[in-house]
Amino acid sequence: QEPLTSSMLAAAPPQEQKQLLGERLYPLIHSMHSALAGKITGMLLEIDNSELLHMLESPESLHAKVEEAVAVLQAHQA
Amino acid sequence: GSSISWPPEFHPGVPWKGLQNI
Repeated sequence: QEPLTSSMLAAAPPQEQKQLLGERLYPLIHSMHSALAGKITGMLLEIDNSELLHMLESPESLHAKVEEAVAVLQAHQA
Repeated sequence: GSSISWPPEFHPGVPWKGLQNI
């Protein structure tokens, strides 16, 4: 699967841009938190597309954001 | 049942509707 680029994203309608990002993010997030992957991906899709693209290229950034999202989710569900 | 609906959940292969109401 070729990497998602900003030009590929820009060619898609806004709603589809989030879909494209979600499809790339979900497997990565699922490998970290399988049970919460859908909700974590949903939360992260609220972030700017440019930052989401950066996270796809930077495992460290993604990991940090996923941990943040998990903490928020757990606080929300408590 | 649970009334917690946030956050919207992403499912691979399913069109994302989480931000439709913006």
